[in-house]
Amino acid sequence: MLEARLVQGSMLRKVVDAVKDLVSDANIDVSSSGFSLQAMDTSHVSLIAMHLRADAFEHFRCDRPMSMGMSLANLAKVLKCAGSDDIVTLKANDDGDTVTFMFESPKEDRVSDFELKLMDIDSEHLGIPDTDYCATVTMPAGEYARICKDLSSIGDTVVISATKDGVKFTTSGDVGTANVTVRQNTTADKKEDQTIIDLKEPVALTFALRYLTSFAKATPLATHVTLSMTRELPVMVEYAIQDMGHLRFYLAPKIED
Amino acid sequence: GAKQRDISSFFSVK
Repeated sequence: MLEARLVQGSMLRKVVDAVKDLVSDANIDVSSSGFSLQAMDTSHVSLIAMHLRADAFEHFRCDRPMSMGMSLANLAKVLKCAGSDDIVTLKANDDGDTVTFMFESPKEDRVSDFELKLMDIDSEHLGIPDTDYCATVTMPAGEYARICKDLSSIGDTVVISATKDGVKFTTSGDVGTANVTVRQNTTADKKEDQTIIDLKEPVALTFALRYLTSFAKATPLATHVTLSMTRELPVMVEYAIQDMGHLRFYLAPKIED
Repeated sequence: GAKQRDISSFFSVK
């Protein structure tokens, strides 16, 4: 049996809204450690890895691990019915084919419940090794979203190069070329405006902008996003889900044959 | 030009 009560229920909607355009159906795996989701997009170019820790929940009971397969579009429809400040409680039986979402208003004057049908989904689970990244940049999430949007209007692919001078995003297309350089800024008055670059070795990688732009749908989750890069390996784009977990996107680079 | 790699080629199947 599963029972999980999340005071900040809107976090769930933000996570689902961030990934539902990349992945249509996914298993949400639940165990005593919490909720996790791992899924590749249909083109197998990117991988989503989400984890919400059990201690993020006010109440968490999971008697045995279970995989809840669901349509993320349908899950998004259900979560959209929750008020932005509602407390969300999930309940499911071990061998059931549904999961119930209960939404409670903060003043406890409105309670609703929605039962969502589960589905069987075959999914490959990939092992993601810990990587020593050459370059890690933590920047305001809004700035990342803006760079992706601006460059997408010019080109389809972006070269992200990290050097001691900063992190440069370069694209080109029919219109011409565009470069945006982000430099370390740890003196900004507001912490949410700060950019931190940790460079061990210079690295440059090429990516499809379409995916990087899609990842920016997670912007409402966090003030900052962290990009981690190593030569010839996928970039990891990570949004912290407050102190409750993380949403990570891995994007395979484009590599010369 | 550069070729798009498949993400699963970077990670092992569990």
